[in-house]
Amino acid sequence: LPVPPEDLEEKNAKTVENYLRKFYHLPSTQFQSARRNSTMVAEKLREMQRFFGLAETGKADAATLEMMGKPRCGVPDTGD
Amino acid sequence: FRLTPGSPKWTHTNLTYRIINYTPQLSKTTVETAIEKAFRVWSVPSPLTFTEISQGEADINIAFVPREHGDNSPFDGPNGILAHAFQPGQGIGGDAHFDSEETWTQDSRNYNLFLVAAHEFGHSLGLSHSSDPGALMYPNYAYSDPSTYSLPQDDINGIQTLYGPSNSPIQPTGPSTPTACDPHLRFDAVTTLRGEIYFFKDKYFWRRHPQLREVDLNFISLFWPFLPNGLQAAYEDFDKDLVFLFKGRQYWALSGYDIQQGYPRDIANYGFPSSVRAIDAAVSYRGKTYFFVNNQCWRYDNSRGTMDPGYPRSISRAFPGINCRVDAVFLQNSFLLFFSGPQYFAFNLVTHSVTRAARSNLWLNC
Repeated sequence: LPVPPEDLEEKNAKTVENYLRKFYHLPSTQFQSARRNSTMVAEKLREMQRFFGLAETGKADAATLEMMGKPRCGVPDTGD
Repeated sequence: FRLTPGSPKWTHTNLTYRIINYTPQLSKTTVETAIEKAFRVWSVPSPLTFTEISQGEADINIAFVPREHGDNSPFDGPNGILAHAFQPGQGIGGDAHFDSEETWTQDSRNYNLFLVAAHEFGHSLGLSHSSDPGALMYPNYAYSDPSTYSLPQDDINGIQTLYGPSNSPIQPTGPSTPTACDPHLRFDAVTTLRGEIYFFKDKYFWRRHPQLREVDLNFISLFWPFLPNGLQAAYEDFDKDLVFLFKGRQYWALSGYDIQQGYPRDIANYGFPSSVRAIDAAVSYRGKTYFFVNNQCWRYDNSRGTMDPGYPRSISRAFPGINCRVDAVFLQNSFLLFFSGPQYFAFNLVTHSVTRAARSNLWLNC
């Protein structure tokens, strides 16, 4: 059965947050408003897209999700 | 390249390393050889030396560990995160950890231990990730044949910024990643493949999607780890749904991403004399395949399996207006697109004339 879109959306959102937290120092979101969090995620997404030479949409588009799925090193791409 | 913020580096250059444990998937000797080779990648272009110790505290400790392993950076099981390493410093500084749940190999199967180790040791020495997709310090895993591996120039620049040049009289240099919008860019080979267009250069290819017009850069080894770098010619046989790739006198046949059995073969199979050492370009059109060698063109009949009589002919006679050596050529609609250096020429097969000349990298959206 095709994955219902809302589940896929949820799955992608988790993938994105997980990746940005590990490699782009996205702060944890438990004490932040949803609005502030989405702004922060968009900003970190653009940072990741810039690093990988992707279109800086700030959105989890197909090319960005594909890049996030590639096997890689565990060291963050920014900061120490 | 990027240095780790604060540019941490080792204050001594004679570094020690210790392999704390091993992966059961490779023999101890294989692991030791891969690790030693990975350190040599960095010692060649710099004054650094690496000595293995089996007791005591080494500068760089190497271990295969799973999941949560006490450094607040847990691994995640097979694939995903493969390994990590810490910047130069005391204690955990410099140490490299490999996810023990990965499949570690010494060949093109995921994941080659030598390549991942060479990357992690870059971190152990003070380098961060590079955004150059061809650099060793690029975050994503990309296979390259270890037997011919050469540290890219981007990484050489990084390590020499930290530790200075090597002590040897001749400074090593490495390959640079081609940039799509380099005005001097020339292609090694171009072919269509099931509607997409592949532009080959060194160990890379750009893939152009017909509708999206998007172009992405990949390693040849990403799709075809068995192919050599520096391909010289390529064409698609639409009737057989095969792509043929050439280097020197050898050629390979691909069905999509899979290599056909029994390749590589010798171009003598097409009827080329031994005097022909390599092919510059090739394209197949209406049951005939045209091969371009220096200033000559050969024509091969795909169904008879032999060269047509009256060939080779001079290129400028067979294709008026193409008065240059051909690097690459492909077919699009009723045009042959000939690439020579930084230029391409559109040859109209109906009017049998060149109808356009422009910059080659227009095809890469430059």
